[in-house]
Amino acid sequence: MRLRRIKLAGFKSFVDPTTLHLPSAMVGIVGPNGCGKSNIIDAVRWVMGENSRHLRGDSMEDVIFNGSAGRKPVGQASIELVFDNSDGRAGGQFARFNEIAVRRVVARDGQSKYYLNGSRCRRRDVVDLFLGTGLGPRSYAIIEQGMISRLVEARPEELRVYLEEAA
Amino acid sequence: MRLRRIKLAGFKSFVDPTTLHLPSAMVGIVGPNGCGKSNIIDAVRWVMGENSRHLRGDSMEDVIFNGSAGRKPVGQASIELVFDNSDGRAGGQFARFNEIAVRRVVARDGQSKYYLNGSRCRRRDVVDLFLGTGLGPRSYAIIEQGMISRLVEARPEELRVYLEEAA
Amino acid sequence: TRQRFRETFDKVNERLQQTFPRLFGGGHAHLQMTGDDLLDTGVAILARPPGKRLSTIHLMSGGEKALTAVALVFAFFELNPAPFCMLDEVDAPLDEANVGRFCELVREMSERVQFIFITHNKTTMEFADHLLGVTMHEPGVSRLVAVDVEEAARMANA
Amino acid sequence: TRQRFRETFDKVNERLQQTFPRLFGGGHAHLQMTGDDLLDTGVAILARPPGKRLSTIHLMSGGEKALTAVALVFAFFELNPAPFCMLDEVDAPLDEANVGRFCELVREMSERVQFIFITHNKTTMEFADHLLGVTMHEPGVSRLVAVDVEEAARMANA
Ligand SMILES: Nc1ncnc2c1ncn2[C@@H]1O[C@H](COP(=O)(O)OP(=O)(O)OP(=O)(O)O)[C@@H](O)[C@H]1O
Ligand SMILES: Nc1ncnc2c1ncn2[C@@H]1O[C@H](COP(=O)(O)OP(=O)(O)OP(=O)(O)O)[C@@H](O)[C@H]1O
Ligand SMILES: [Mg+2]
Ligand SMILES: [Mg+2]
Repeated sequence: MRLRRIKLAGFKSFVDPTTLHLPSAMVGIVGPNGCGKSNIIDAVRWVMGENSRHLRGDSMEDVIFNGSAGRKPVGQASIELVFDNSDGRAGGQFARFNEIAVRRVVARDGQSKYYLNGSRCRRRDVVDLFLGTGLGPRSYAIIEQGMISRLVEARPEELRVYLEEAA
Repeated sequence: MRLRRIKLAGFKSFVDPTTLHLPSAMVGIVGPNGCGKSNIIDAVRWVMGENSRHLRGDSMEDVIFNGSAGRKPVGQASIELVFDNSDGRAGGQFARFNEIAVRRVVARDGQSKYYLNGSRCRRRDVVDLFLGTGLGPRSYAIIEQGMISRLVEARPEELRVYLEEAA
Repeated sequence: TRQRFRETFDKVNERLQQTFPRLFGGGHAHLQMTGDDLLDTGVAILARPPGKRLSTIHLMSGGEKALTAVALVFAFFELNPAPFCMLDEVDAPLDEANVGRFCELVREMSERVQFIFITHNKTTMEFADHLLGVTMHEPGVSRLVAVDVEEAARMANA
Repeated sequence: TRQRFRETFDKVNERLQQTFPRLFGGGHAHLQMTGDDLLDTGVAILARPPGKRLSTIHLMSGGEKALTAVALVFAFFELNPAPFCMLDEVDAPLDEANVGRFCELVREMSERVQFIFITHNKTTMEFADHLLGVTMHEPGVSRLVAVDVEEAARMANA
């Protein structure tokens, strides 16, 4: 279940519609401090169901582009992940598709909408899709900036929790 | 009160007597991971009175070289700082000296001995020497590895404490 | 449940004992329970870089701690191996030799896992098959740009 | 005492408003009390990098957070300016442009403060007047070696 493309629009600093192509198994993302690299990681976790509390924000709205010196805020954020499912690893009713597009949209009212291959679905359908694939917002498939320090500084009781969460 | 030399012996990974010369106002310390660079910072904080609890250790003994694949542990650790005091900033009775050597020695029994210009003194004489100079084990003159992250992650109540400590 | 914790602990421990020597070019690390009851015991990491003595992770250098944590992350990952893995600047405190071994292990794992890694490190950039550049030419607005490794390396944390 | 806290807060705040724009090449940062009582209020950092919106430090990027903390450290330092300052790898998460401004500020401060800095960064190494090399050729045993900047830069985090 390779990740082929990530499409962002209105999400944090990616106000303009942007498509990232991931054509191989070793893709590096580079750029200066604050240019938006970690926001891409946030986007992937968010569309898999993560709450903005864990994405450096306080409320659902914090993921919507909230303006800059030269631009006004926008009204919604959208992230779409396009997976190559030719290995058949995806779960749920979409398991038979060769390509699976997962999309999450949120508007200023805080309501999230989820879509699978263009059709509206529930959040739990997206969660089911990722079940058994090792993916999900809290899995160790996504190591955000600061995670390594947290592991290093963890007291034994905290490390135990990390161990349990990995299972 | 420039720092001219740091002499280490038996301190953490600096088992052999070693003298660092600091000949200018912009001195860089480089080397691979784990080679001993941060141990030098620990040494300076330790001789100014820091406790090993704050130097990544649990007990006083943790600063004494405790052996490696090819060497046995040793019985004591010694750090000496040599200051150029031609600007007269040092406090206490040694203020009139042009050069001031501050030395701390600890043995396996955990007893620390302090020396100023070769003469045995009390820990509080060393503390008095640094009073009013902005130096001391907990001052912001020494920013150890991880301090920046701690400041970044500090909650408002914790940041308040850092502010108070700086005063 | 006690059973489940024991199984998870053992699997991660076993895998950590493989990843650590790969990243450090030798040495050993393992997990240790700090208490007696499987239901609430803490877990500590003990590690011995090549040629050094065994100690808890807290006594290691900044780079050694980070590399040990990466070894643990890969052990966690293998419990539920996902088809891709995203790493955000995990190589930041590593020196060149350690970055090299980190990249070698990632390359080996990339035969079955797709890696997407954010980095400021020139060596890591050179290991990528493709580089995506992100810029903020207009302040506050991110956009993608084509990058080649030489140009990115010049801008890198170096 | 309330008086003392107020004075310390104001002095650090004033200095932070000078150091932040030097390190970021513009923009603004300040401290804000989170409560009403000077005796127990918390303190928060608000910052606005050039061209971006004001936010708490927690919403910034990894490198922006670190650079803001460095600005605060220098403001703390100025409360009780010592004759020397030791910095352990504070430049680790910074990109080249930010490292450059960091080094420029350190160089300016070095007219009255002696700086001793540990770094893996090539740009920072080139700013030093002298470099001390530390190695562990024999495992577990540190020793000093002579270094020149080119050789150190080759071994650097790059
Ligand atoms: N809702 C939002 N609207 C607009 N901009 C936002 C929003 N949320 C975050 N940002 C901006 O995104 C930037 C952070 O981006 P990000 O954390 O991805 O940087 P980065 O490339 O990872 O940098 P570093 O190398 O320092 O880690 C911040 O400057 C912040 O202003
Ligand atoms: N009491 C001791 N006896 C012997 N060796 C010790 C002692 N205490 C610490 N060490 C060794 O010192 C090393 C750590 O050194 P240090 O933290 O100075 O590394 P560093 O050069 O700062 O590395 P990095 O670049 O990763 O931060 C560890 O490998 C540890 O084994
Ligand atoms: Mg980042
Ligand atoms: Mg260190």
